[in-house]
Amino acid sequence: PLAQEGHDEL
Amino acid sequence: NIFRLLGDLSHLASIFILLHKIQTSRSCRGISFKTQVLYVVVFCTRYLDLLTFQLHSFYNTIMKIFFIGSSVYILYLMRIRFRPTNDPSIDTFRIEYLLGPCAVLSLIFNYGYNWIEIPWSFSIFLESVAILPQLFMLQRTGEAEAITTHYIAALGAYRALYIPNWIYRYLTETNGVDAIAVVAGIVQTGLYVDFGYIYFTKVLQGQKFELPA
Repeated sequence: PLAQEGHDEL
Repeated sequence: NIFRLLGDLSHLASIFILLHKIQTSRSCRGISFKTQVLYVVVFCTRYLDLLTFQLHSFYNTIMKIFFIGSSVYILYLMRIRFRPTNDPSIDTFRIEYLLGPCAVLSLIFNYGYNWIEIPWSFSIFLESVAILPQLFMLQRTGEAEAITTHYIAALGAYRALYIPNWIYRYLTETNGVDAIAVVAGIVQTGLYVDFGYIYFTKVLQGQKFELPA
């Protein structure tokens, strides 16, 4: 999931 | 992607509209101080990753610093600079009822039990309801200056644009979906629907923003 790569949305 | 970019620009625009409103009218009348406090809490808890210096991109970092800085500056304007124009007696939404449930939700739904992920999740839930004191105040007064409604509309547009952004990302990326952000985001956008309807049918037709009696 996105979370594992860090949150890339603001 | 274009939706994400337009969404972020709309968010930036909303902040500039608010600053413009306060500075040109030298008044923060009609603006909920509580909503602005909640936005400071949202930004400070969401962007804790700034402290790790493992930054995602230049764009994200600049935007994060801007959002924290501008939201704190707005509190300064409301509480110190233009304090006499701020009327707490109509800003009566109980934010404890928002903070508590968001804290509980963030402990249940998060991407990891640590000092970045739990506050991040909390900030996502809190942002989704942070506009409520402002909408509540609007409902109590029953009318608003046009510029205040432009501010809320720009925030609503920012949230609405994040939805096609997620659809686009779902179709073009293999990372999967950020379920917490998407569910909270859809709820948040829903809160603007009622306001948006009146904004489109009245303010954009040149009429005053007035709630039906």
